[in-house]
Amino acid sequence: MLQFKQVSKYYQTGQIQQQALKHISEQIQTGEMIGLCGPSGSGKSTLLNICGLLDLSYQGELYFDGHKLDNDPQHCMILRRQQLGFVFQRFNLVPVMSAFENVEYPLMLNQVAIRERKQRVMQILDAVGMAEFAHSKPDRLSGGQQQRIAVARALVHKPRLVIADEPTASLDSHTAHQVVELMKDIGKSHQTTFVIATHDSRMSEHCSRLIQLQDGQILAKETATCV
Amino acid sequence: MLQFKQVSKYYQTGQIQQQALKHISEQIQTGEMIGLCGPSGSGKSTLLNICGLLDLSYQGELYFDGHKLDNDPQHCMILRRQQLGFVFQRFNLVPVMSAFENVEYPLMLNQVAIRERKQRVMQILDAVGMAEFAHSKPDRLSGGQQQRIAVARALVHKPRLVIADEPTASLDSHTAHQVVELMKDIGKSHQTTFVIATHDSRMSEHCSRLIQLQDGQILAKETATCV
Ligand SMILES: Nc1ncnc2c1ncn2[C@@H]1O[C@H](COP(=O)(O)OP(=O)(O)OP(=O)(O)O)[C@@H](O)[C@H]1O
Ligand SMILES: Nc1ncnc2c1ncn2[C@@H]1O[C@H](COP(=O)(O)OP(=O)(O)OP(=O)(O)O)[C@@H](O)[C@H]1O
Ligand SMILES: [Mg+2]
Ligand SMILES: [Mg+2]
Repeated sequence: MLQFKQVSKYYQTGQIQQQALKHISEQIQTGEMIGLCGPSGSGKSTLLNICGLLDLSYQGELYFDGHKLDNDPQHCMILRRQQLGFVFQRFNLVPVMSAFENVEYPLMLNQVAIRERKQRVMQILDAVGMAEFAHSKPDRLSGGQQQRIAVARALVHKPRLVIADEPTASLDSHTAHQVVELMKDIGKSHQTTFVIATHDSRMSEHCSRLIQLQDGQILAKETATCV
Repeated sequence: MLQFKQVSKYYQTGQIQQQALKHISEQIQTGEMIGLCGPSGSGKSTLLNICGLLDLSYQGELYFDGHKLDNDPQHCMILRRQQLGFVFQRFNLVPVMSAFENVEYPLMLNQVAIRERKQRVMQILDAVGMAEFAHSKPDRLSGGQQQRIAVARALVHKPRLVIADEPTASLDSHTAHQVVELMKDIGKSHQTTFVIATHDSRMSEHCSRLIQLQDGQILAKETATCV
């Protein structure tokens, strides 16, 4: 459902050009839960931003459901709203909205009726153990509580592709387990595809396949490990 | 070197008062490396903010080197600059300063001469694998790279007490190991005391003692576990 062909990305800082991704080619099938692993700085977030159609400036080709993405910002924005969910490494919750409103937002963008929105938001907040904090703003929440709201927001509209950048980094074992179980349930019932950057074996051990990055390149499959 | 007596803290949000810490009493000796563990929302960051003299509004008493802290903001600020290092859960790097300048800052506050500053900053950046990024600003760095700069900044002035809020959450095994080794070296050579909130067994297994929080209270010692 997702395919990269020779995808490269460099960052320009003043005179210096840093190659963050180097000719990445890979295919990801519908329903797979991919663990994207690799050292700090190896290019995971960079690759996820491209997969999640947030970064449209790279070299090479990206195919979504067999169609080559033309990087038309309008088209990508519609795709993102309807078919993607993204858990950011820094959460990126909207500070002026409550936990409930943050999670409700993708449903509003997809024009879900108010009663169904309320039910689905409370259901997913409960699944991540955050129902009692529905009316709290992000600055009133702990690190792991904010992360769980970010996860709920990425999943609430049952997107076809979920991109998650270290979704369990701030979680203790119990809440990490809750998040992993939620992802697996949604994956099973909706054939959702997941691409998850992670250093956390509590997450990677549940992935159907691991892809390992090093210095912007994919390492040979046999050696892939997430720790 | 640090003692809490019946420390409590509540957050007021509108009409609701939430008790984040409930009568915490504990003693921490010089040179200990304490792992502070507990579920998401259990009060770890709240307790660290009090230990680190960042939060001066709580009930109960805090003793630093045997002296009861009078919560005089001026006095606490001087203590923080000279004797404390803090790794924040969200890093809190200064966006307009480079990695080098961020790490150099505690040395400037402590009036270290320019030549010695340069040497100490490059030495610690090297110890966390970030020497080649000395001139990068935080927004050019990956999550784990920013975390390592935050760790370097907390340690560079060889403080007597280091408070670290999940310092390895965003790190792969190799860089997590580098950070743990650096903390252990500094602990040995300078008798530094560490209080480290963590969900990460790669960090907690090196701690001399674990303290477990749950719902704002310290659990009985025998059951302490960091996972
Ligand atoms: N500024 C604040 N205002 C109101 N409530 C707060 C505030 N900061 C934290 N809380 C609440 O206090 C409780 C403890 O929060 P704290 O950040 O100390 O948890 P934590 O143990 O560090 O969690 P995590 O592992 O998720 O980082 C949480 O339930 C949180 O909702
Ligand atoms: N906006 C940017 N401008 C310049 N360089 C960048 C930018 N973002 C990332 N980089 C660089 O690109 C490389 C890859 O970064 P990326 O954030 O993808 O790493 P990562 O694998 O997600 O790391 P981590 O595990 O630490 O989050 C890093 O060396 C980083 O310094
Ligand atoms: Mg990253
Ligand atoms: Mg915390």
